[in-house]
Amino acid sequence: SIKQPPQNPPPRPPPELRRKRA
Amino acid sequence: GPIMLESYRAIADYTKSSKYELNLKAGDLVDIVEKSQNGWWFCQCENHRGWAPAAYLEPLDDPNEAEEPEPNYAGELYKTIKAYTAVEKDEMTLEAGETIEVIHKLLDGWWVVRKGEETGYFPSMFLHKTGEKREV
Repeated sequence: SIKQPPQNPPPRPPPELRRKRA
Repeated sequence: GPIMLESYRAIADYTKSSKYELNLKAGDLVDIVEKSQNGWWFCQCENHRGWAPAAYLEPLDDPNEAEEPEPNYAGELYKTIKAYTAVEKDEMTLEAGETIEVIHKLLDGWWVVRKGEETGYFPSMFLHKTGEKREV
């Protein structure tokens, strides 16, 4: 089904775009 | 009543790596249909629907993402259900069946985990909650 999510971990964002993290 | 979907903006280009994903161009607006904890969100963009990495999306309304949970330094026990080998320096390499503590559940699906003295990012998709209490 199209609602089946991908089986691989999602990519991490490029470092300069990473969200602020505590 | 009508279903209100949250709108997000792509912060970078993303090229899909499997069939049911969406290609994104920086600046694209997408509506979120479902937010999966593993960091893949089901989105629609004009006539296209598919999964996109949450890490590439920012909310239109609140760029600081108030919904992001705070870290929990006490940790919650999880078991790895699949092995993962670190690709980047800040990630953790773990075998399947290891018990670790989750200290920060990030929306992009990469959680901060602790094992002994070591901490690092690990894909939440490969974790399963044990339901046990941590020994103090």
